[in-house]
Amino acid sequence: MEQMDDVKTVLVESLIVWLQTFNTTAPCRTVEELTTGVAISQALHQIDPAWFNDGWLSRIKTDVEDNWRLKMNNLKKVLQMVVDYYNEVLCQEISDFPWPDLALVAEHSDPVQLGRLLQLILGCAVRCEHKQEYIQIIMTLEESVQHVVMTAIQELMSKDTK
Amino acid sequence: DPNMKAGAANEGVLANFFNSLLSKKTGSPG
Repeated sequence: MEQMDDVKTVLVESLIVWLQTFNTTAPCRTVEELTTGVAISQALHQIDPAWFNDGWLSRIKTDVEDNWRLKMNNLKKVLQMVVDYYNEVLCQEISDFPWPDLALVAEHSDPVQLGRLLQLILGCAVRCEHKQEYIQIIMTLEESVQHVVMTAIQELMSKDTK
Repeated sequence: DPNMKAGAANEGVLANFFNSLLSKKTGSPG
């Protein structure tokens, strides 16, 4: 059982380590902290400030505390903008990718679903205009984390065959 | 030492992957 849990959480744990390299002002250490969507939106703002712009960032509520509806609103704004980014900026079809269930993230801090969302954020970072910077940072991470990141990127790319 | 060899091979796989990612055109599929 413990091993099953390890398998489920290895993606999200490694991607949290990666997300911490953005040094967001919002806390970014645990699954629970990330369910607000605030740290994720700040990372996206760094990845492409022209797309994930100040206006969009200002609509992400920072004082959601444990209110799952407010968390859900933030996460929806994040996912919608990320999907548009893939379609319109990266020109990548991601409809085959397993969609993160935001309700499970907001209500139950589900690590698997949060992992899927973070995987999509990772895809933005390694394909954006300043991807060199982000890839080089990934290459400085612990080898085990790099491995998970590599597999996550490969999975995203495998959905991109259209 | 087989462990050291495996570690070096692993590092090589990671470096190859990320270097190939670096060389891909920005925004191009795959």
